[in-house]
Amino acid sequence: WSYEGTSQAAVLGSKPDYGRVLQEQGEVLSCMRLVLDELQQAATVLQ
Amino acid sequence: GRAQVLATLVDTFLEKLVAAGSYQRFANCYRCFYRLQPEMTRSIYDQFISQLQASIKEEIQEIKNEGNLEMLFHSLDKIVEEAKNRQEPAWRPSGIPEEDVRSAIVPYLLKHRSYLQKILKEKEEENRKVAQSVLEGRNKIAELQQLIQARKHAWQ
Amino acid sequence: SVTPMAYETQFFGFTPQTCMLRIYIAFQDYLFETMLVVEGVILKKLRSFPGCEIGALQIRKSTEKFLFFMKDHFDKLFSKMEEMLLQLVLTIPENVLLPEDKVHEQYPYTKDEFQALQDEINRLQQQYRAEASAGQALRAELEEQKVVQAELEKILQCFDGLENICREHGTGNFKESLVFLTQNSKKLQGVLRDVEEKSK
Repeated sequence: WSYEGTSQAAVLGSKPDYGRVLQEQGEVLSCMRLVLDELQQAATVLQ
Repeated sequence: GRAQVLATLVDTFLEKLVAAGSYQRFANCYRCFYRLQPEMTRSIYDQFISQLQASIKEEIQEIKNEGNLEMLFHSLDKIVEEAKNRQEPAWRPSGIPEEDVRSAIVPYLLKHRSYLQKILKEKEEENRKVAQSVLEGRNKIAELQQLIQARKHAWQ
Repeated sequence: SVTPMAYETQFFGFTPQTCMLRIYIAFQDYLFETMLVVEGVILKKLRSFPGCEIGALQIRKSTEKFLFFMKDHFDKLFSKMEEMLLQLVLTIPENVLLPEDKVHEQYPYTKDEFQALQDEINRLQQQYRAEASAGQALRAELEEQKVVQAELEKILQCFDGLENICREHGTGNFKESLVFLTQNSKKLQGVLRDVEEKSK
């Protein structure tokens, strides 16, 4: 559907890409995994 | 009214017809019988006239009943009375149905148009509210994303 | 008839001329029928006079003579009556508009105006459909947002979970505790070295 001309065309036209938003969270999680791996390694070394 | 005029015209028609077909004329045509039986001739003539008048009046009444003319005449009298202040000729069918049907459809189209305008306005208002919620939802998601980024940076 | 009297026909449901024809034929039939009855009665009366010289033919001639005369007047009178009826009774004056045609007075739309009205209605219908579909898209996005929001909150809960674990094990702030741990382990290393030296 083209929402051109509808009252909320601007809102509909600026819809975020929720797929990418969720993808980004994947990157957060893998980054966190990295951090936790490093922490674990550091803790092991410390131990 | 029209009903009265009709009755008067028929009565006048009958009167004149009877006046034309007078007893003299009748006796004159049936002279041989008239000489033989003048009283009889008179009575036959009278019956002829009353029968003719009765049949014609009966016919008119039947036509009025069949065509529902009393009611139609009455309503036409009223319509004419209502239009008495109007001088200029009124609209008449053009003889082109699709031309004439247009005006008959216009009130419905106008009603349809105002209905569409009404529901469109309602739908736009409804969508404005939903769009408001969507924008709030987007802001909420953006906040969550920022929160997550902040937490991630904190960990990093 | 030259004037079809279409408007009157619309109102009465029959053409005035048909109505007049119907009346004419009925009246004429009555005239003829009544004449035949008169002739029949006279003939019957004559039969009751034996030796009467008046024959049926003679009576018939009398009948025709009278009927011819009556018919002639009948036609003249009838056309006069018809003219009056068509003028005064079975007619709709020019300035009169029937109620069912009021719309033509109120909405004298030309073809272009009519087309413009129809176009506007089509446009409104299109617009309404687009608006309705936009509404669906917005509501679909709301549903999507719920899912995304739930996912993001789950991730935040992960963080909360992590931090709760740390707190439960006495490390409120990971970084500080790591520094603290590192310092302690350095101290511990120092102590360990001392102990080793002394034991040597």
